[in-house]
Amino acid sequence: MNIFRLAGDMTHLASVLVLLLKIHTIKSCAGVSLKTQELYAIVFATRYLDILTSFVSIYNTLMKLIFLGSSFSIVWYMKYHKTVRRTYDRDQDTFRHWFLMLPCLLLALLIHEKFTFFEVLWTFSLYLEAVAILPQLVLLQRTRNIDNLTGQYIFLLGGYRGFYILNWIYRYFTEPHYVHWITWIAGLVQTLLYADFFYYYFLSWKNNKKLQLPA
Amino acid sequence: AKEEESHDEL
Repeated sequence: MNIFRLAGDMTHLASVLVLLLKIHTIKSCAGVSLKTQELYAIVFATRYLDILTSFVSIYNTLMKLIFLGSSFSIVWYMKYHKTVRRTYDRDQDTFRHWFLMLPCLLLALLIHEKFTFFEVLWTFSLYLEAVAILPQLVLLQRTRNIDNLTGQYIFLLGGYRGFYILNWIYRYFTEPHYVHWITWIAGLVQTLLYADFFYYYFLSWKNNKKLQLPA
Repeated sequence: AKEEESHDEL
């Protein structure tokens, strides 16, 4: 565990907590894409299938449980909670997430490190995570009206990706045989998707103004 | 060891 990996995990954890705080305390999920949240639930479910069979550390297992639990509870809140679900921007959140899942599954079947059930699903989760933010970014673009918590949520998620890239660079130079092209390319693609959002986030921060995306 | 390495991240 290096400082970049820890910082990445902590920003990831913070992003989830910010979103749960918004949903649980304010009882609102306005501006949050259910499509993206469903994709994350699928990402964690397929990636952490090994939770019972492979043990790395208590830290890893605990974090896996937190990410699984939080992603499914966010989906549950948005779909079934009687107050929260009424604040969901159903009509704007129309991204077809099947269009993301199918190509990711095909790609995982074609490009993977090992052709086993767990490994292909694990690779699928990497590809899907890379693009899972797209429905959220489209929803932001459409509603344009972004409250602080939603902005912070996406900012923290992007931060998590950035720290993971630093972690990979660090591990590449400090650990022999640490080469994972699939993870790196998927992670890089994912981080690049945030670039545009980050640009406008920093502009609004610099000018001390509310975050607004151009039409 | 390689397999473990690739799955020790979250």
